[in-house]
Amino acid sequence: SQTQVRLDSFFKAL
Amino acid sequence: MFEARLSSTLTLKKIVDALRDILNQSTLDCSDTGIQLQAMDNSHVSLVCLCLRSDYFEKYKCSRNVSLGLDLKSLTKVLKCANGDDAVTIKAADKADKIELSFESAGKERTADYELRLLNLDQEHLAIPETEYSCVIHMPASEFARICRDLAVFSESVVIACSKNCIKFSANGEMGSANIKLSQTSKAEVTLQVDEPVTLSFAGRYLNTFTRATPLSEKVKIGMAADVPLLVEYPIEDYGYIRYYLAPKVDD
Repeated sequence: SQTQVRLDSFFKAL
Repeated sequence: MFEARLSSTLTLKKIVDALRDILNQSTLDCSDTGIQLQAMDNSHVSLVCLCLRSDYFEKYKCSRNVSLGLDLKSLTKVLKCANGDDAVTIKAADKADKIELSFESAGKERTADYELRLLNLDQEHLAIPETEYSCVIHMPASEFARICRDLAVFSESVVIACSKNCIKFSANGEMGSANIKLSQTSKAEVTLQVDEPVTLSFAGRYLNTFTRATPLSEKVKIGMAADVPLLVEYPIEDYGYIRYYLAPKVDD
């Protein structure tokens, strides 16, 4: 099965 | 003071349509170079960026930077009051708590003014790193929309596999499976620039949401690289774009 990754782990908050 | 005029309300309707399935509310950042919007969906899986340069507008004036917090449902309701071929002028004073939208009919015999209350949104901005995509695909936006729609019937997940020769979209579910392959065409409707083959899995419902931008653009650009979010970009003529980013699904 697969897990949906969140974008926060790729793009950092400014 | 911010003031921007578009000769056709239809364009603005299309832009809002491309945003409102992902976002309920968002902040439009206006500066003298143009307008920008960046926001994630509630689940933080996808992100949309809108960029429109000031020269896209028939008239554009922004004496100081303003951030306009908009409720997209309310904005849609106001835009429904206008005809597509009406010209639209958006105005906001500095530190305003509302914007004014004025619609002028093509023959200038009818004008209609609406005020829309602004929201004070606490919105975080994300730094999107410059990415060298190992696969860059250009294809007709309508073809991408059709593929996303057709695959959604089969499965929640869509696998996109891009190699030198073709891009393959697959969905596999209880009902059965679907595989759609596109090769580069001689007429350059589909182009593939591939440094490294990439295969990634994505939630189909987000891809379908992105295709709401199809009426804005003939072409769509897709960028893929291993272990980074998918890029789906719809150019808005030569003046800007709507970019969507989608985090991949990973194997447990």
